Amino acid sequence: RSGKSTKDEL
Amino acid sequence: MNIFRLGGDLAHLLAIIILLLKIWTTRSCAGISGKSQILFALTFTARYLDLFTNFVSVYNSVMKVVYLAAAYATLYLMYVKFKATYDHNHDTFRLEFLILPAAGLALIINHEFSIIEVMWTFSIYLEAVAILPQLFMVSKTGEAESITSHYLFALGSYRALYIVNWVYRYYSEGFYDMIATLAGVVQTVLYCDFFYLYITKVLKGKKLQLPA
Repeated sequence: RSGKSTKDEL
Repeated sequence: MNIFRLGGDLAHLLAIIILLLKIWTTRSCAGISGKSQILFALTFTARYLDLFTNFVSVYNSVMKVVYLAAAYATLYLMYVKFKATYDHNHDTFRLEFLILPAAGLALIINHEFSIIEVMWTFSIYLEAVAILPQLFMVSKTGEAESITSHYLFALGSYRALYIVNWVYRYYSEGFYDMIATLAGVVQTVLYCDFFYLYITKVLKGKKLQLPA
């Protein structure tokens, strides 16, 4: 899921 | 990490530092919307709930702490230390008109219906509109100090650079996040008329005057 990997961004 | 995202983070950091310096050195928060600053503090709080549970990198954690500390320091300066200089009369945007729709939308459109994910989504939607009270205040006062317009330019550039980062990440690693991207586009579009005025006026040494 794309949402999860956003979490490496501020 | 890529140069677009790093550039975006540095532009964001620059904006926050410009604002703190402006308030601290002039000992005044005239022309600054306290309501937008409340929304930014709310945005970072909702987004960085995983500060202690999800370690990404030293850089990531340090920046999160800096953003949170700066946001609350700005609120302290505006609502406590230099409270007398806060321009209540022109900072009248109704926050509930921004917070409630962002919260409602986050409950409906999100990547996963979990507390952390919904709070993250809420922070994304809220950040997209958080500058509205500030832009509204500038339009009401009809002008902005040049330092304030530099602040807004850096702040607007940060998410514009993030959009470039998302395009880059899509082509380089197939990563995309429609929620963050669409909200980022909305957030950046809100600055467009300001960007135009900034480039055509402020960079020519004129004061930022909004057409009355």
